[in-house]
Amino acid sequence: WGKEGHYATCKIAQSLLTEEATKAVKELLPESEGNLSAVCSWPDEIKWMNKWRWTSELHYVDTPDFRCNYDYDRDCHDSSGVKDRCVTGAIYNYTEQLVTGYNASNSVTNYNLTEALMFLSHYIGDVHQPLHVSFTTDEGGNTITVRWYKRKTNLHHVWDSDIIESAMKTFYDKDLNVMISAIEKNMTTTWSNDISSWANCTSAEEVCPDPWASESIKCSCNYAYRNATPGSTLGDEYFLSRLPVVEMRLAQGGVRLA
Amino acid sequence: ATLNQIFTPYASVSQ
Repeated sequence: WGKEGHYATCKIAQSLLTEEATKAVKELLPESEGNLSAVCSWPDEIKWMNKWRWTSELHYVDTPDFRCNYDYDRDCHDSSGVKDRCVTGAIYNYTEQLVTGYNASNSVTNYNLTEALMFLSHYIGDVHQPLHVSFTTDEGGNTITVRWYKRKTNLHHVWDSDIIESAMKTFYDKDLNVMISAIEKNMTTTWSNDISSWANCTSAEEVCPDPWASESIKCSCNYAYRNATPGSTLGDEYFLSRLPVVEMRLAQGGVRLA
Repeated sequence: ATLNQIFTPYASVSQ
C-alpha cells in the first residue's frame, strides 16, 4: 500500500489492541507515544537506502504468471532464489522475533523489537494489498501502464494509492479518517460475522500469512488484473466495483495485525 | 489478532 493504506491498516489495528498490547506498543514506540499508525510507512521510507536495500523484496511475493495461486515453498524466495525472503517469510520472521524477544526475561536475543514491530505492522498490511501477491513478469502490475481516469499510471499504483485517493475525494470529504470510520462501521455491520474468522488461524500457528497471501492472489486475478489490460483507461466501472475489495482488504489487514 | 497474541502475558513462546 501507499501511505494512506498503511495508515488505515494500522489505525484500524490500533483500535483493536488489548490493554497489554497497547502497553507493549507504547514501550516499543516511545517517540510516537505508542501511535502505531505514525510509523507504519517507515519500511517504505527506508527500503531505498543502502543499509536497508535487503528489505525491499520483503514487501511482496511474486507468483508464477497466470497461475492464480500461491505456495510458500514455491514462491517465497527473493530474485536470487534465497528462501524465505518474501512478505510472508518476513511476517513469520518478525513475529518470531517479537515473541522470543518481548517475552524473554533474559535478554539473550538482541533483536531490535521496535524495528520488528514496525516491519511486522507494515508487512501484514502489504500482504493484504492484492498486487503484492501477484505475477512475476509484470512485477505485481508495476509494468502494466494504464490510465486512471485522465492520468497515466500503472496498475500497482492504482491499487497502492489511486483507488484510496479517489475514494477519499468522491465519498469521504478528502479525509482519510472519515474513510477509516466508514470501514470500521462496516466491521460492526456488513462484516461483523466475518471478523472472528479473519482473526483466527485455522492452523495452530501464532501467525498465518499464507492464507492471507492466497486471498490476495485470488483478488489479483479476479479484480486487479481483470479488465485492466496494458493501455486501458480505468474509470468509474473499475473504481466502483474494486473499492469494496480495497476496503475489505484494509479491514482484514487491520483485524489480523491487531 | 497478531499483536494481541504476541503481547499476551506468558504468550506461548514457540519452540
